[in-house]
Amino acid sequence: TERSTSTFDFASYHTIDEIYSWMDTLVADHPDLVSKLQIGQSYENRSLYVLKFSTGGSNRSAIWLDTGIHSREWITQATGAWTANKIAEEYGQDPSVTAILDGMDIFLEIIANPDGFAYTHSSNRMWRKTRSINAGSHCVGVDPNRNWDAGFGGSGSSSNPCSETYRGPYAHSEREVKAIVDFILGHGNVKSVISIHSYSQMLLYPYGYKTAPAPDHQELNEVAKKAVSDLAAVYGTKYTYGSIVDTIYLADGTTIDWTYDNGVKYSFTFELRDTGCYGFILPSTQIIPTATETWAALLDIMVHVLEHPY
Amino acid sequence: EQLFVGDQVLRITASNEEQIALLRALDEQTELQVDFWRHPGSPGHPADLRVPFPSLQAVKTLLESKGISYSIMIEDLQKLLDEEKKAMAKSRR
Repeated sequence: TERSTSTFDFASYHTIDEIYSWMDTLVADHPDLVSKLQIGQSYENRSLYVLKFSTGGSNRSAIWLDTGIHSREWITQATGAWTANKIAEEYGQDPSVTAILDGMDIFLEIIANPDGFAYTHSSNRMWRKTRSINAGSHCVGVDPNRNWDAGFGGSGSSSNPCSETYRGPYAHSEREVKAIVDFILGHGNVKSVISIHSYSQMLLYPYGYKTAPAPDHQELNEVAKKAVSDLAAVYGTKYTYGSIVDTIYLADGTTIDWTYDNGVKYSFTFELRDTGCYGFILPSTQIIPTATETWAALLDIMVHVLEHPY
Repeated sequence: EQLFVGDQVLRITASNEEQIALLRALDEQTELQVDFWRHPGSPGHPADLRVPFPSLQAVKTLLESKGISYSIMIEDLQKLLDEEKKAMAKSRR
C-alpha cells in the first residue's frame, strides 16, 4: 500500500490503526521535524504515542497538546490529526509556526485514551471513559478528566464506578493519565498545556476544583478572549470563555488544574464545536471547518506562550 | 455491540438554579441510565441529555411536570450512528 500524508483523508473519521499508521507516515515525510515517542501503555496495553515537533536543541521549553482523552469526542482526535499535519506543513512557511518551533518544542498526543477510542469503534460509540476494571463493580472505566491530583475526590466528580464522571480509586490510577503526569514532570520545561475536548464551544482555564480565581486569572482571561475572537473570525463560531468553575460547574481532578498547580501557567482546555444538533456524532463534513477555526485560537495561545517566557 | 435504537438526545434549558439541581439529580438516578452530553451549567445555558428508549417517557414526564423546557435534539441516535458508519466505510473505500 502506498502511504503518504497527501492521501490521508482529514475530512473523515478514522480508527486508531489508521491514525497510528498515518502518524508513522507523517514522521517519515518530515524526518527533521517530527518524531514519535511512546510515553507509556494503556490499560489494555495499547501504545500511548506522542508526536514531537522539534527543530533541535535539548530540553527546550515546550507546549503540550492532547486530544481525545474522552474517547467519544471524535472531533478532537480528527482535529488532532489535522493540527499535526498543519504544524508540519506550516513550519518554514508560516512565520508564527516557524518562530514557535525555532524556539520551542510541541508535543501532541492525538489519541490520549486509546482503549476507549477503540471501544467507540467496536462496541459503544458513546464510550467516554478508560476501560480499566473497577474492583467490586460491574461498571468499567474511569473518567480520565477527573483522575488528576487537583482537588481529587471532592465534589464535581463521582465516587460511583457506573457514573460517567467516576474519578477512579485514587489520583493518577489510570495509566493514560499517569503517563502524561510522568512525561510532564520528567520533562520539567513544559510551559503550556492545551487539552482538547468537545463539544460546548468554550475555552477554559483554571480553576475547576475551586472558586478562587487563579493567580494568573487576568492574563489567562485576556489570552482566552483574543483566542475565541480570532476563532470566531474564521466561520463565526461563538465560544464562551472563563475559568472552568465559572463557565461550566465545579469539576474536581481535571487535567489543566493539575498542570496549573504543577507550574504550567498557560493551561487551557478547549470544548470544540457543535454548532448544530449532533453532539458527539458531529458529521465528518465539520472536521475541517472545526480544525481550521481551532487552529486560529491555538496559534494565538502558542504565540503568546512564545512571547511571554517565564 | 451496544445499539442505541430509539434513544433520543434532549436539549434542555433550565430557567433557574432549582431546575438545574433537578437535572443534576437525574444523573444520580442510575436506573434511568441517562447520560449528560453537555452538563447543566447555569440558567439559560442548554444541557444535552441522552435518554435510552426505555427511560424516555419517565424523563419527559418529569421535565414537563417541573416546567423545564426541552426540545428533541436527536430523534433516533442509532439512525445517525448508522449514517456515520456508512460515511466512514465510504471514505475508506
